[in-house]
Amino acid sequence: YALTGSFWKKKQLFWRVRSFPQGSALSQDIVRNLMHYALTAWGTEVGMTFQEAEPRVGTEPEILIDFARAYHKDSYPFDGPGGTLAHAFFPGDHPISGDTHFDDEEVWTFGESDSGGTDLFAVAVHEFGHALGLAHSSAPNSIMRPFYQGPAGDPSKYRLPPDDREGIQQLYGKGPNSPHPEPTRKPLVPPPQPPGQPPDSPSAPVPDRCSGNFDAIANIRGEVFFFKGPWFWRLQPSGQLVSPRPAKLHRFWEGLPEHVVTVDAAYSRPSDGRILLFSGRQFWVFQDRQLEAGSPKLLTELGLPPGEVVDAVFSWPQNGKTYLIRGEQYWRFDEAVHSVDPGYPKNLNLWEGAPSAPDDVTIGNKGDTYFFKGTEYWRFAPGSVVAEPGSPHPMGPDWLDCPPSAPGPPAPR
Amino acid sequence: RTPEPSAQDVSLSVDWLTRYGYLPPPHPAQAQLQSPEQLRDAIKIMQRFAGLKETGLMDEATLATMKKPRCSLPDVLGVAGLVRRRR
Repeated sequence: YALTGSFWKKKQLFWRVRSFPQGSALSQDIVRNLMHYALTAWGTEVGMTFQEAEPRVGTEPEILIDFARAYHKDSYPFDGPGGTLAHAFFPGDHPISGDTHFDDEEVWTFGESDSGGTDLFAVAVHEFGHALGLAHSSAPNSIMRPFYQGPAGDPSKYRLPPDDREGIQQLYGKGPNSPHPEPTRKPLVPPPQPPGQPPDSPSAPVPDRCSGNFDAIANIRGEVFFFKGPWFWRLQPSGQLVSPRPAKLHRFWEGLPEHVVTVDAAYSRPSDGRILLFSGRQFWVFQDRQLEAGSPKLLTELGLPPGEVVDAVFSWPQNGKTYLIRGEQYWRFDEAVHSVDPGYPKNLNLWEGAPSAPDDVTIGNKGDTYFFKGTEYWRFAPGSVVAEPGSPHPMGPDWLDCPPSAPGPPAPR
Repeated sequence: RTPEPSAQDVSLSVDWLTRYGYLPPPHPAQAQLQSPEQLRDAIKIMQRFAGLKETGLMDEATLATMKKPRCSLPDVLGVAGLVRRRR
């Protein structure tokens, strides 16, 4: 899932259908019922309630729903049947925040197969995800995938896919275990709570990314992961953070033992795309997000002396070798023969200008080598072992969407 | 060999990639040509997002996915997202 960075600060929201589909087989009551169930699907997971507002009474509801055609006074004109189906506005203080628009030129259906039209309930659940603060997800089963995926089934029994549940609970916390509030329409089947998961709350303290001092940083398939304690942030190739709020280590890296709460170093192995997370004297090997059998392995298996740990690991594209750094020394590991090259460890001063004991080292998407330490980074042009003039640079503004004057401890030299 | 996409397909695809946040919006005061590398990277990200094979090419599956009914909001909330928030 991906968060937009905005969410509602209250747990009860009001909604109203301001305009209904023209010439649709769906009655106004059915449309209102479907909206109710689509909102409830989200509310159930986080303990939020959604109340239908009476027209022209009191203040405007947060979520105003319209069925509109073509240009309708926002920047997302509809395009007739097919193409774009609907959109919604993220939470915020602007009057349009939370509003949800459906293309009135679609054939909206309920309880039919795909061929009859577009399932209004499925699209409504997706759009209300935006209205509550979620962005599009690439997870295969997520309702927040941008493409229409067909009918979502019985609205009164619908339950969000796990990816979407986790996303909304990151924003609003998990709903109370008490029975579901009295339904205002047809009875709902309260979904069972997933067992064995600790309660999460959006107010739970999370580390500050702008203070730097990451445990590990790795470029994994074009995205840069910043690890700090049991959390990590992801920076997309576009330079955009997936979310300013960090994700939980153990929810993403499936199979990583709970007792591993710090990742010392991480890198993506170019030879087979596996991702290696180092912690203490061990490392864990992942294929995508899943832990591979045989993990953990000992650093001694890579040829490091017994008891040794690493500060940083990276694979240098110029020679395909893997560099394991500890303090002011480094070992060069040959993936092809699966052993450390003779003559190592050597002094890190090969990398002219680089800090000793870096937090981590990673390769950028254009082949540059980046050393990170504290709140600063050193850039080495592709193939170069001399830090570029002006290094180190402050990390926060360049990598993590932090203000230039972000407070933080100076990098240890 | 994958057949070359038509000029119209390329044009529509660039428009699609821009609209959904994979490519930066054109500068209002200048014509903008996308470099082949930038276009290939954008296609790859789109393919990853859509669960397609990452070829970086406007292949048949990619073009078909671009024609699927979908939500109007961008997938990559970069500049497009900021524009939307400003309004």
